[in-house]
Amino acid sequence: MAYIYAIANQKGGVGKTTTAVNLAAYLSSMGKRVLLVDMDPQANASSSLGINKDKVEASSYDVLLGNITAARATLRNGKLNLAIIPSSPNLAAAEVELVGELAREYRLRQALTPEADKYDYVLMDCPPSLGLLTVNALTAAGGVLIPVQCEYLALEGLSQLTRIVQLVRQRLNPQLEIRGLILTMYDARTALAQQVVAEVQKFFGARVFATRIPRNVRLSESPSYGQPILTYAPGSPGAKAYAELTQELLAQNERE
Amino acid sequence: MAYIYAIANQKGGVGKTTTAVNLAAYLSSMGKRVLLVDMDPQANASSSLGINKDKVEASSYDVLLGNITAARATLRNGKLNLAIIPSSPNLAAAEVELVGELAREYRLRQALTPEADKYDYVLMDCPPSLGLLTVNALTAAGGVLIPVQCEYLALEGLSQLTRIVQLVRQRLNPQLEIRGLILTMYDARTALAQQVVAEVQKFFGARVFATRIPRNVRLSESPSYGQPILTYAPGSPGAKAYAELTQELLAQNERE
Ligand SMILES: Nc1ncnc2c1ncn2[C@@H]1O[C@H](COP(=O)(O)OP(=O)(O)OP(=O)(O)O)[C@@H](O)[C@H]1O
Ligand SMILES: Nc1ncnc2c1ncn2[C@@H]1O[C@H](COP(=O)(O)OP(=O)(O)OP(=O)(O)O)[C@@H](O)[C@H]1O
Ligand SMILES: [Mg+2]
Ligand SMILES: [Mg+2]
Repeated sequence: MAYIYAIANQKGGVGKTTTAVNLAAYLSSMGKRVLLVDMDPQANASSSLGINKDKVEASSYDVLLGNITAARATLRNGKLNLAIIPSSPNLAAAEVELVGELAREYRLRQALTPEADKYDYVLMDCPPSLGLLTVNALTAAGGVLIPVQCEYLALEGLSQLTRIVQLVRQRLNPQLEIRGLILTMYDARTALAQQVVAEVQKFFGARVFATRIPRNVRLSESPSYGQPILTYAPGSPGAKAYAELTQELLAQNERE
Repeated sequence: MAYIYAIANQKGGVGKTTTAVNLAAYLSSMGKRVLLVDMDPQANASSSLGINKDKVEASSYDVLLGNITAARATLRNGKLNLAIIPSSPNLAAAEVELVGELAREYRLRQALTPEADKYDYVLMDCPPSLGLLTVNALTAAGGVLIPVQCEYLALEGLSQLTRIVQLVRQRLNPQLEIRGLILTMYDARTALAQQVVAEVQKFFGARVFATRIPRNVRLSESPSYGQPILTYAPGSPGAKAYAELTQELLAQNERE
């Protein structure tokens, strides 16, 4: 059975997409079978891997609306040995289109269930909101990975996010847990970053991954080349950190 | 009549809140009567000015639902001479609650119309999405200010944003225009920032404000003290840039 993770945080720009894309690429390079699902209408995860969001034939929107199976919406990136369900801009309309539907929160979970035994890891990149798209991902997931930018405003939203995770666990998906918090854009030189790290560790303790992702311009350049950091700048601090994070996750999962 | 601006961009973490709060503070310090409206359920603009989002009695949620007038939801920050309609977490539910309502896009516009002659400037901080909250702000606004982070992924969403602005202008608010794009987190040392700036100027030309906001850690520290940069670190590069941006906006408006 696959590990199914939602990568979520309603705070914008904290590194959700960067984490989803690079974790997926490293997991695959370490021999795991990986599916990346782009659940953000911005389609940043899709374009970070060179997919043109305006030209995809089928997307996570079609899967959510039940127009197509997850298998038929899946693209393969041969070079990275990665499967991807891309997003498209019409995904923004899904929330309103599904308002009246029964069990609208279970759509993604139902679509991914037949796929789960084909993969070792399924990663879902979420938009910066706690609406129906993120709730679908949380309902489909076994765990949620929470990127936390080392900034004050990013701290503010964590209690709201943990409340939603609890609600989803109580009402929709009893197996959902917080798999871990990932500290991103960490700049050891600033006092602010140290303070944020201390706060996050105080509240979440061992659930905070030891690996911190440093601020590294190579990470923000790589999407413009349609590549993960693994192929764009494998020797960079950003690449090393995501490789380390992947190993930390694998070691924890294998220990269980 | 007030200048009414929505500060919007569905890409997360590009500096919407930082721009809304600091532009409001500088406009007020230059003698303008200013109202700041927090339309983001994260309530970052509210907390950046020291307001506790879980303790507010009335918020933009109540105004949108029609439970209270905008005037009664307005708080005053005496030190900054600023009026603020705070947000609260229940704002996240407004979109679904208003789905069946007639003219649900005009709620904010209707609520702010009686207030417009009390202020010179009304600024609305939007969440990172193009849903009903942002559409309400675009329908209430005379212009939209678009913060653009100098990063590749931030470029991707601009065409989607301009499409929505056109749609709102055609169907809901014929006076809406793109008032200007603000380049944020600009780091002159990186080639990526230069490329992004060149792209933005190619597409938007004179609508790009000349003032660029540099990346400056003081800007990300000031919210943790509940203060705008104007009072927290008035001599910092971030403060100088927002003062300059405010003067550029005022000079353009006065020339009209
Ligand atoms: N560690 C890092 N160092 C430098 N830049 C980074 C890092 N992580 C992400 N970035 C850049 O910061 C910006 C925000 O990151 P990203 O888009 O991954 O965040 P997000 O949470 O997915 O945003 P959104 O809320 O819009 O979905 C992007 O331009 C990205 O390239
Ligand atoms: N010029 C800057 N230099 C350094 N840090 C900045 C700058 N502008 C904003 N920040 C910081 O970057 C983060 C993102 O900025 P901000 O929260 O204003 O963006 P936003 O677009 O409002 O995000 P969201 O999409 O979540 O609403 C915040 O932690 C903020 O303090
Ligand atoms: Mg993203
Ligand atoms: Mg904001």
